[in-house]
Amino acid sequence: SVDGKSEAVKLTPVEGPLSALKHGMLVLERNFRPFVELSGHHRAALCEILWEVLLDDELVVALDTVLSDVLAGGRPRLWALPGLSPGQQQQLAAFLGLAGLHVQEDSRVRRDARAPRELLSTAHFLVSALAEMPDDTVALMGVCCQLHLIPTLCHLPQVTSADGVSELGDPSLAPLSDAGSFEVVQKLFALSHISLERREAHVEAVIMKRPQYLPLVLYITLHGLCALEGKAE
Amino acid sequence: MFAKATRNFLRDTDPGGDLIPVSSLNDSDTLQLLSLVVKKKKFWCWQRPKYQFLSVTINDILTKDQFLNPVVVESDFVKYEGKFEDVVKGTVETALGRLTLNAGGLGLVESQSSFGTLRKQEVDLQQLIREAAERTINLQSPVLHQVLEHKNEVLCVVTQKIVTTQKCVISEHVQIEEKCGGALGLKTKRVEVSVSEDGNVTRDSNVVLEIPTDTPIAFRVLELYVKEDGQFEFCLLHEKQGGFERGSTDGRDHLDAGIFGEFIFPFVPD
Repeated sequence: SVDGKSEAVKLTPVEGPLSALKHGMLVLERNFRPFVELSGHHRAALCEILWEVLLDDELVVALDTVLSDVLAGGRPRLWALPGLSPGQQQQLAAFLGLAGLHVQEDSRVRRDARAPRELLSTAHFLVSALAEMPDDTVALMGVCCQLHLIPTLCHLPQVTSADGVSELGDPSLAPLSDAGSFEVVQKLFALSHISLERREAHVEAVIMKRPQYLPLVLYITLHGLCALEGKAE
Repeated sequence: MFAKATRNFLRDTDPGGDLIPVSSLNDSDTLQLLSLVVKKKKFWCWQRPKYQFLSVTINDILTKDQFLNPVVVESDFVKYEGKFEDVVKGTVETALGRLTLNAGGLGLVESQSSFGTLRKQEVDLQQLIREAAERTINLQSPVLHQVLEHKNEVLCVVTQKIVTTQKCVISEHVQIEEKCGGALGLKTKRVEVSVSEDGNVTRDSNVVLEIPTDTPIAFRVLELYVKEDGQFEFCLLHEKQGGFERGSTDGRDHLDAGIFGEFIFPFVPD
């Protein structure tokens, strides 16, 4: 509708405080609900393989290609993907298996009829965002996972004021007090066109000029990883 | 590795432009002017479209005896030498050093590229459009069957390509640095492109690709809008979308756009 379109225009990331994104956070949490509803074992396995995938940006792109093909009704072949080593193909197959797909002996990928369709499209939602992140961002995201920073970063827009300021005294932001962690996050945000500065007792988070979709893509991946880590409830 | 090198090249020379990086060396043979390419429409607004080469040209799908003979214009494109500093490396080392992770490492990329002198080959569009005006596409062509099956695919024609004029070497360097008494393994991965003067590779590399002269590294396409009777037109403006004249569908599943509305789902496959 016309109203819907104007609302969408208002929410497109534009230069300004990070708090502008907070209205969309509930939508993202809802979209990743299928991850949260997985059994603990299933979710942990998916999370573990995703951490491995995050260290290899070529694998992220390959995964996006396969999932897009399947959702478009195709039955892609893993060995038709250019430049993937056998090890990478194994990692790919492991992820696909956990996302509700089955890799046949001829390497064709098909849907597992027992797996919920929502799980597959949610996995694609996350992977498609990861695949669009700038070079190095995915690896930095992996570091943030290892530093257990993801829930903090998801929460940041919620506690950011209209001026872009959030107090480091807020217990939910405690991990950002560490200088090393902060530097990693600062670089991750900079690559996603968000400026993050620390000023004594607070941090200032501002979306830069012409951010395109990068802040949104960053927050989709953060919420996806948060849901997989089981921290979204 | 090749995909990363070509993507970096375009990020430097044509940011936000119409050129598309070639993602696989295997596509080099099939990437000729007037080749047909399938563009897969994106599911979500933040995605870049994906392209798949068909090993035929538009002449192979035209109704009998209607071949197009385009005029090809060739010119210098650019002499390209780029260095992409690894802007995150130092920061991460500092952070990891302090936090002493035991993780298996992380992949960071530093690229240093030189494809040397590049040439641009392009079809004379005015002449092509004039010549194509009376032509029709044979929709019964076997080549088109699979494209027509998928409703989110658009047929495109290659109208421009950027090719190398020298042999180049693309190499990948993977380095693992032990830090903090071996507690931390930091893996860095670099992709470099260099002009091969004498064919020798002197670098200590894990993977090396040598790409020959005349290898396309980027291309440009025009989308086709094909009517039910086989008549077609080139989509010259960004607002004009290609495709086949038929019904609609979309594949969003359960995902909720909510208050993002068309912010998340602005591009519905036709």
